[in-house]
Amino acid sequence: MLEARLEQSSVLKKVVDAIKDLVQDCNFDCNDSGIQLQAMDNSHVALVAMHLKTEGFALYRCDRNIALGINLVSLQKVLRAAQNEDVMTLKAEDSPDALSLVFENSENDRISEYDLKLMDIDQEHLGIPETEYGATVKMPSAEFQRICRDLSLLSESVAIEATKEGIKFSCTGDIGKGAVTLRQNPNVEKPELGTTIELQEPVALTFSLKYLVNFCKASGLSNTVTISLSNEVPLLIEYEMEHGYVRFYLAPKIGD
Amino acid sequence: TPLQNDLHEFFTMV
Repeated sequence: MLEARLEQSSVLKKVVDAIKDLVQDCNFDCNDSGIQLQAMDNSHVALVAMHLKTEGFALYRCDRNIALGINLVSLQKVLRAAQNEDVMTLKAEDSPDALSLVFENSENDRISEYDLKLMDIDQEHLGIPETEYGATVKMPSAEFQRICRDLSLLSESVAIEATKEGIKFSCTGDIGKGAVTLRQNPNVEKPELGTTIELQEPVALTFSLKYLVNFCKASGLSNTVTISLSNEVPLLIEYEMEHGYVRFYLAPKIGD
Repeated sequence: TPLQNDLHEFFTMV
């Protein structure tokens, strides 16, 4: 059986908020390394991979591998009943047809108990090769979100170019064009506010802004985001948490 | 508008 306790409900609430517009039904795979999820969007353009590691749980017990087939919209309805600071306990049997969720406030005088019906989800699993990326950019997640939102008002696509000059996001649309260039600017006192660029080789790729804006819903998970790029392979966007991560992969667009 | 790739072109099913 599974028994997993999070000190703060906000961790799972934020993860679900971050991915629910990308995927609808997915398996939460529970095993002795924690809770993992991998799912593609319907159009097979984007993939989300999530891992909540056992170290992030106040209590974690999972005797055998359990797949929890969850509709994320339904899960979000139940999670709405949890306050951010509530302790959350997830419980499931070995072949469960429901997931039990218990939310307890810090004063320990309120216990909320919910059951969420599970579903059988036959999900394909993709092997993601280890990749040496041509360019890796670490920057404030709020700034990346702002750039994606601003450019999405002008165009459907963004060209991302990483050179030794910096990383340039540019787009062209019906009303005009826009570009934002970031130069390497490490912040010694507050590293989460700096921008670092590791460049092995120049990279130039084009991506759908609709998806990037969607990924930015994970900004609440981390102050920083890591963007990894190589020519002609999917982009990797990673939001690292204290004990886990949410990663998004996005297939590039191909020539006009 | 450029055409969109599919992730299956890059990642294999396991």
